[in-house]
Amino acid sequence: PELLIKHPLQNTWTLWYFENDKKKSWEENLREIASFSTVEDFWSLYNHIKCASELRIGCDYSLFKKGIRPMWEDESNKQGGRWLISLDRKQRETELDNFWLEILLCMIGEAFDDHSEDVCGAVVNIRSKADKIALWTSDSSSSKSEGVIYIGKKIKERLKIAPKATIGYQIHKDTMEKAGSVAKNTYTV
Amino acid sequence: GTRIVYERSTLLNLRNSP
Repeated sequence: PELLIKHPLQNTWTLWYFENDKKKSWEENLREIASFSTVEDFWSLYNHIKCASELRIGCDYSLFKKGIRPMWEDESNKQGGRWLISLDRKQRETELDNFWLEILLCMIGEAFDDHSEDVCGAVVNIRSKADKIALWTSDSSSSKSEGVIYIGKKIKERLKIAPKATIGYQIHKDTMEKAGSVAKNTYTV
Repeated sequence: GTRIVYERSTLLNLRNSP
């Protein structure tokens, strides 16, 4: 039975891919690839696709709960924000793929306990200056701060980020307003 | 309610499942 029955996930997840074709709009460049709801189907997909570090500059992978589009405008993301991890060029070779896989395993494995409900998805951006991995949550208000902080601490723990290093949480509304420059951190851990 | 939680090691062990 262990080999015959797939292991169900708490949520169904959808993988998205973004490739920057300047002739098309941002939304047209965002493509839904596949959804899965078991551990085996996650691995079938993950084992089949390029690692994030092999993507061309300007490309993204996103993994979001089914029904949530990987954009600020989605109902589930509008009031939310993201924990952001920036990586330098050296880290693309050494850490990027490990970090991205770890974030995926946290999400599909529901590693954030009761606060897993607040997780929307995660995005990895491959860029010339700095790659970014971000975990998006649905509610950045102070009433949800405990959950946001819990998620941030769990990310640090699972990614083995040094205690002295900090990661920041940015509200999407701030990121939208500051397009092109750095949004402020509402929380840090 | 209940939630389906998987430890990291469990997920990794299933990576090469047939």
